[in-house]
Amino acid sequence: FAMQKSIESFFGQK
Amino acid sequence: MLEAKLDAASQLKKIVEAIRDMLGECNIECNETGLALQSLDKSHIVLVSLLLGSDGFSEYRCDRGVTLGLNINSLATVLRCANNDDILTLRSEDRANELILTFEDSKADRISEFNLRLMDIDQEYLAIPETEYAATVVMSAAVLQRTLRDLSALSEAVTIEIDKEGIRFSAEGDLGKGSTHFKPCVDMENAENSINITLSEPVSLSFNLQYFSNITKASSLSSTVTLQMTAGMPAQIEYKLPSGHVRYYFAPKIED
Repeated sequence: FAMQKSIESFFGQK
Repeated sequence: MLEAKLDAASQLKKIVEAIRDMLGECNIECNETGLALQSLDKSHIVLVSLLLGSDGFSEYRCDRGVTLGLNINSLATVLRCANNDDILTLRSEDRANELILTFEDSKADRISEFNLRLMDIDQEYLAIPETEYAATVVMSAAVLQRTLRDLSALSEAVTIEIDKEGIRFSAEGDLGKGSTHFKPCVDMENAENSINITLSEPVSLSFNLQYFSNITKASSLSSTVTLQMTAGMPAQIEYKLPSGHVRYYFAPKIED
């Protein structure tokens, strides 16, 4: 079952 | 002080129309290189990065950085008051709390002026990592939009597989499953229908089709779209503009 990830889980905060 | 002029308001109208459904309040950063917008969509699944280079404007001046904090839907509403072929001017003083938009018809006997109230928006900025993408596909924007729309009838998710044979879009749902496969090809008549694939290794990712349909609204901006994917990372989907781009970083659905 594929879980939708958020962008923040890939890109860090500046 | 920002002063930027476009010969046709349609250039900005269609960009704002393409992204307005995904975004809400955002900052447009203006400096001498042009206008830049980076904002997460409401679901935090897509990061939109817009760049309008200064050379895309017939006149452009921005001697000190100006941040235009606004609601993209308010900007879209004001832009609806401009005719496509009106000359559009954006003006904002330093640390001003309003953006002045003027629309002039080419015979210059009608001029409209709108003042859009600006807001202080404290926005989180994400660092977009430099990514070596395993696969890059350049294809017709309209064909991508149509392919994804067809598959959204079957499921809320699409799996995109890219290998040396080509690119396959597939979806499976209650009523069944379907897939469309494109081989790399060069169309001499109209190059935009070519499918160009650069591959360092095969990659397969799944995405939500509802958000994808919001992204492909940008198909009106460019005849081709560049899709870049690599395992376990957001896809980069880019629509080139005459002097800039609209880029979407799209978080995949990861098998747990």
